[in-house]
Amino acid sequence: PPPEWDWRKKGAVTKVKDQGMCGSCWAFSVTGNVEGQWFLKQGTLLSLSEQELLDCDKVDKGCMGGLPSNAYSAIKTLGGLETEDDYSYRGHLQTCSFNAEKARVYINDSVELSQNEQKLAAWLAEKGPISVAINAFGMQFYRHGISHPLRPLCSPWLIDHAVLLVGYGNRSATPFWAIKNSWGTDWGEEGYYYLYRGSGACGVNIMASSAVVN
Amino acid sequence: APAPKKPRAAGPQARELASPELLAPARFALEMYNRGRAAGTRAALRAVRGRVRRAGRGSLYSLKATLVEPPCNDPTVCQLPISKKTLLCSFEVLDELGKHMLLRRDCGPVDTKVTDDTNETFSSFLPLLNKDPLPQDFSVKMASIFKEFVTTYNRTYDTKEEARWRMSVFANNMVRAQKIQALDTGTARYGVTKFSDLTEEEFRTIYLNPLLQEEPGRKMRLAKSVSSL
Repeated sequence: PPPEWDWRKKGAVTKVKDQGMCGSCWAFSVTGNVEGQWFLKQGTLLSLSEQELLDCDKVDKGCMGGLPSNAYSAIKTLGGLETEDDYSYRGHLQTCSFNAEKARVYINDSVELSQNEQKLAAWLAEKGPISVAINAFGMQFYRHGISHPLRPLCSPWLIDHAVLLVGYGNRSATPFWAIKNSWGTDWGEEGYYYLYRGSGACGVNIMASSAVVN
Repeated sequence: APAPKKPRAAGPQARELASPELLAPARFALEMYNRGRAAGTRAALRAVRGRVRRAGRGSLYSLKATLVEPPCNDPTVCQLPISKKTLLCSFEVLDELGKHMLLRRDCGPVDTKVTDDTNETFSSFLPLLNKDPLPQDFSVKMASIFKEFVTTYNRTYDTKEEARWRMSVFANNMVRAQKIQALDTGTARYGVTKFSDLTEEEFRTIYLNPLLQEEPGRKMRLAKSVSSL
């Protein structure tokens, strides 16, 4: 992979969103990935609806949590995603009001990505932002800088938060992943979290996936 | 309460106390533990021991208390066998001029091997940090930081009691953030965030996604790595 990459600089990432008091990180992680895939294949950056997933993905559990793999499947089954403007985020479960005629984005498939961070970086640089899930240890109090908790405290087996890898690089020789979070811009570095790259910190490499847009 | 032990050498400002001196902070900790519970469902204090560090106008009590939960009286919700549950709790109570604040609360059943969560892990990693004396104006500074937090993040609390409880959660969280900071090997800085007045449990319940580790999800095909495309 190139030594550094940042999809934000290439216009593939929408502004940081806020999931509010709702465990809907899985929906934000997936829409972020689909936004990136659609941009790379179609050349248009659209902000997509998480509320549609909350309301209409019946396999996942809305604010109680969900899985990206199920969400991709729901997007395929429903027939696409509406935009944020057409199906706005409310942060709580509502009756599904998806309108197929308003769907602006479609996916063809979804794939699981390698657990090798080098390969993930290579994939990201070529193919776009990646949906991942991590152990959120310490994130309640994270302000800025590259987070690298001791491994026993941030076990890869206790994954509890889904986010979006949008880039990677090095800061003063410390390798990092640039991670788009969904807790608003008044958290972290303007809504972004920086995590140590190369040691599987907090399980960042365990559950990487992406939608496929043909 | 068990007989007071001989004071141990634990630094110039820490000393083990006889039980009567621990009663006020222990009762306060118990009151906090039972907060929101109806009469008849509250835990009782069976034994307490601990030590104190004094600094300036404040005293920090580190307590080990045994609590007894009352037997379950509602047959529709009781788990069998119906018995009293004994808990071993660690409390840290700050007392400044007679005003108490609960900084830490870890409880677990006495008969389980692992009694608690990450706070215990921190304690085992950081025995020295726990013995550091508190700054003289600890609670004054904390109140000032909390006030700034409330303004910055537009927090409103329904009652004074709620505000006091949130401040004690906030203070506890600042200690937690400091410990996380000490255990981070990167360049990250931890401290006050918009989530600083939430307990760890509240934060997990509201913002995190336990399904990610609990459910296998739909199987997806493995992507080809870019080098082999």
